[in-house]
Amino acid sequence: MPRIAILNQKGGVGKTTTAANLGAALGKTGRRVLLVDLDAQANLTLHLSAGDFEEPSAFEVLVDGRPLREAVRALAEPGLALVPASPDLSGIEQALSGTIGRELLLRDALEAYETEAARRGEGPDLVLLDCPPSLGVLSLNALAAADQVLVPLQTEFFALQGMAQLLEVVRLVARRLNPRLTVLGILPCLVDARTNLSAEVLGELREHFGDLLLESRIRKTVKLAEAPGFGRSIFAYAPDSKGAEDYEALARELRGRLGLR
Amino acid sequence: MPRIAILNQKGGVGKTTTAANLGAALGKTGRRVLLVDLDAQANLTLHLSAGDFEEPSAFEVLVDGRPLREAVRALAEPGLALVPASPDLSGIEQALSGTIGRELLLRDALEAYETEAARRGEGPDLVLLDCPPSLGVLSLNALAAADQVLVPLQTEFFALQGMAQLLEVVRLVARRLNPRLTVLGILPCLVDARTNLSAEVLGELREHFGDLLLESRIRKTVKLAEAPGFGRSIFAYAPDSKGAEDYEALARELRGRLGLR
Ligand SMILES: Nc1ncnc2c1ncn2[C@@H]1O[C@H](COP(=O)(O)OP(=O)(O)OP(=O)(O)O)[C@@H](O)[C@H]1O
Ligand SMILES: Nc1ncnc2c1ncn2[C@@H]1O[C@H](COP(=O)(O)OP(=O)(O)OP(=O)(O)O)[C@@H](O)[C@H]1O
Ligand SMILES: [Mg+2]
Ligand SMILES: [Mg+2]
Repeated sequence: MPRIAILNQKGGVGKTTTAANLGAALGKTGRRVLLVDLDAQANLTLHLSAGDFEEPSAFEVLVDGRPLREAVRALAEPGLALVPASPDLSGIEQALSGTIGRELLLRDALEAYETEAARRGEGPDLVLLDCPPSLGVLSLNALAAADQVLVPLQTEFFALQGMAQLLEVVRLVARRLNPRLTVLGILPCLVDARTNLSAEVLGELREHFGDLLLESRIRKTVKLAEAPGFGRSIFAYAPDSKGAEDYEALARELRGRLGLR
Repeated sequence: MPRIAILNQKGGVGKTTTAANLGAALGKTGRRVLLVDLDAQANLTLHLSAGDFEEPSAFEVLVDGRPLREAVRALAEPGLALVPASPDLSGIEQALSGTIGRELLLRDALEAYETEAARRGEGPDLVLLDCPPSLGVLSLNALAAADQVLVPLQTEFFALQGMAQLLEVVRLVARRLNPRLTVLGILPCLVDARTNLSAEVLGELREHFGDLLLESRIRKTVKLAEAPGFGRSIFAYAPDSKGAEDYEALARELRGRLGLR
């Protein structure tokens, strides 16, 4: 059962938008998708209108050891469930600083949840982990729990700079904490095909990272920025838009790469 | 001597672009501006092409107690000097977790630097602190060291959500660590006047935050995204562009609000 961490320490590149809409694209074809919001901003939680911040959230699962099943909420979108974030997550580094194996807490919580849910025949088919814009303890928990990393990026100058650091962290986590971790792909988001900058950066990415670069592109389109205001995925808000088309194509490409039917 | 923290935990809203170009706008009128890059991504350091990551950086100043003056580098842009970041900053939460007064390290380093520099008659006229997209120990150091907070934001749905949390953190820092801290203003960045979403969010901001909302607007323009690739500010890269105009206007408005001539 694939677990995908959606991560880039660069801010504002489309991580949350990808978690919400890739999740919805997979959910609407009958799969059960579990989303986990690991960002203190709780943007994914807000995006899919589960923003009441009732306990337990991801914070209580990681810090107090609450079972994950107590934090899972059903969502209006077909096939989706969510472990919400809460603003308390911004204090998690301090809260976990003395905890043994602090980077492995999410992995253990997910494994316990999946084992128990499988016994009842109702586990998720796929897990998506939305990460904050940093390489701190929450992102490390995601990398240690996941088997794949999806890296959204914006096709602008700062995108190239951060990739080397990110891939180095992935390599270290794979070596020390999670040997099955691999990079699923690099996903260009917010692509504005009219600018030279975008084309230049895409060229550099292809040169440096070769086939890690996915075929899919998520074009910049205001409908994707409007959907969170309505608490919906792009499929519920604007099913015939470019945004829906692009996330549909991404779901198809990743199903191929993951070997899902 | 004003010290301004440029902060928003939301990622990709224009913090680094504002630090570089507001700094350059003030520097070219004869002021001495010290920039401090507190983000492990080191985007400000790269933006102004000081990206060789030699020690000491902000990391050694905070963790090893190296004097700030050893980390300050002169830049090509007139009037600007920089304390560079380094990727080591991503491990700072762990490095400082047991340190007494860990949120006050930057304040003490800046005070020592300014006192000594003033004795030689060469201190900065203004300090700008570029923060990472989080409310962790680095941003708290910036808030404890600064007397003003400038909040760049993108006029999109997630912008409104984060403001309440950010203002609450500013209030707590002002009460417990830094009584002189106030909000200088909220700066709309990446503004695309053609979309309804932008106009809607601006309306909500004016309603909720009143005169905290600055008059200035930074319009979305590809030249601002191209300038970092050349290691220059917008004034060196495209002096007649909308981006240069907007940051010039911002520098004028803030000089008025700060009572600088
Ligand atoms: N393809 C797109 N077209 C237009 N707007 C987009 C697109 N993708 C994302 N956005 C908008 O851009 C902003 C940043 O996207 P998002 O919040 O998903 O990025 P993020 O990487 O999760 O940010 P953070 O680093 O803060 O977690 C949001 O306002 C979002 O609505
Ligand atoms: N007004 C603008 N017009 C066009 N592009 C812009 C503008 N301001 C910033 N950008 C670009 O948008 C991206 C995000 O901006 P920037 O890196 O300054 O944000 P940030 O808040 O510092 O991000 P982070 O949260 O990762 O530190 C960058 O690629 C930058 O070049
Ligand atoms: Mg996000
Ligand atoms: Mg930045």
